[in-house]
Amino acid sequence: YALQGSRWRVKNLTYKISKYPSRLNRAEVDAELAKAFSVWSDYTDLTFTQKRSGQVHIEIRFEKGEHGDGDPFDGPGGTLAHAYFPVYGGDAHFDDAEMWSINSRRGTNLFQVAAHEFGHSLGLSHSDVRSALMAPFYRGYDPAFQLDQDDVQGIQSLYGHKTQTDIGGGGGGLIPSVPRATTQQPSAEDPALCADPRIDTIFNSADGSTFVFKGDHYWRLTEDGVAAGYPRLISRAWPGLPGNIDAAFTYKNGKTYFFKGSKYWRYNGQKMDGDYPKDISEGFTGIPDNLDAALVWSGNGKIYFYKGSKFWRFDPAQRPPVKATYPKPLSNWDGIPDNIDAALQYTNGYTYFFKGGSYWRFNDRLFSVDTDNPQFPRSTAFWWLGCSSAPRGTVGGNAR
Amino acid sequence: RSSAAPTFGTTDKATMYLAQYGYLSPSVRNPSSGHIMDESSWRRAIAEFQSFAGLNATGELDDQTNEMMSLPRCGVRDKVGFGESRAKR
Repeated sequence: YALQGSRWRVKNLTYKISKYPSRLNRAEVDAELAKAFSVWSDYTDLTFTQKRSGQVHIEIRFEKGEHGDGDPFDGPGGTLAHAYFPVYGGDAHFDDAEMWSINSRRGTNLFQVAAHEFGHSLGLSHSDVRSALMAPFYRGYDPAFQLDQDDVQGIQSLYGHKTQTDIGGGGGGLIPSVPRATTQQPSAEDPALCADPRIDTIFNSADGSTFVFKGDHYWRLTEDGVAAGYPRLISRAWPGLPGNIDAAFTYKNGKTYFFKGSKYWRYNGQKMDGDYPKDISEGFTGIPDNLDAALVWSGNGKIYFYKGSKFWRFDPAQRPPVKATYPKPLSNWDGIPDNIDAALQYTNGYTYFFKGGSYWRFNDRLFSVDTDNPQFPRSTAFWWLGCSSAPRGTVGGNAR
Repeated sequence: RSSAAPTFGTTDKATMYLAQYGYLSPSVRNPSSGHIMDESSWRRAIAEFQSFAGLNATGELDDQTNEMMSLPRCGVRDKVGFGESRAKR
């Protein structure tokens, strides 16, 4: 990555679209440009709020030929757009002679070019990493677009990592914290997932995002549903990782471990962290194959594995890591059923168990399923996957 | 005047491209300077572009380089900021 040399001093930025493209629906353009901004807010504390008028940080215009800044556009092809670094105002101009398109292989993809130009508006220069979004050349429509690590490092060197904020309340005596919604983008609803909300596994990544795996696909969760633009292919985001994962968790070392059958993989972010897969029996002595679920329990920071009607406790610092007194009956976890699908210590400090279309919130202090209204188990579809037609209750966020 | 207009071949196009995206001094885009440029700066500019674009940095304006120059792209210069020789941190 390369930095131009300037950046915004504030993180809550505003933008307005002063001139829309002549051939696209305005509401669709609003949504695509919001999505383009969220490419950068996903990894930083930047927020982008659209205004319809008045002073903003970033002004966006679709123009043809000479348009007043001495750098005329050149018609279809060639230069697609350009933008100004923060020190020069941060505005972004797009060549309205291009065939801008949305979610289509025809024409030029508006989302990808806009995300690139907004990188300039935030202070990034062109990168010589060919797979980077900030490489200067348009590489065609990519339906499974992902920000390259080069771009993530670049934007975080300007605006820091995405941090978590405390918003107070919550049980179990722990300080709850929930990632703050960073763009005004509403969550999406995935009809297929709502129709069958059973999941393979659910885990938090090191940067605080929460992911759900099912089959070959994954979804990133927002505070009250799944993020727009999903599902995506697991193999594209975690190269080398198969689908149909049994269990996953992120440990204190920031590495994420995935389990399937008799094997496990270790990733650092979305990069495989060495030569994997390895045998579970080799890396997690005493833990069986074909797991149901795994989590790092907030009560003592140790790793718990679940299978059938039993559970194991794994302490990396101990020899052997699994005591002879394990496995123990899962019924020790009062109120949690056998044969669960997934388990998670969520970012609010609570521990959750999932099975079929239902989930339970566990009270670590009382060591039993929490009591609340509505009772547990609740509908995973409504509370976690944003399925509005699923059984109701109080809405999302910490109330999960 | 029309007979004096330069024929706009690939070299001229490449010169404009290299000047537009920061590999050559913008002054070469000014017709009044008559596109006067020494060989070494031209070859260096081509090699810098080739290196930035992930091509072999030969300094020769070959087909692959021309093809890369014809791709649709962003209008912001590739070389910006201070200390150009340290463009990547």
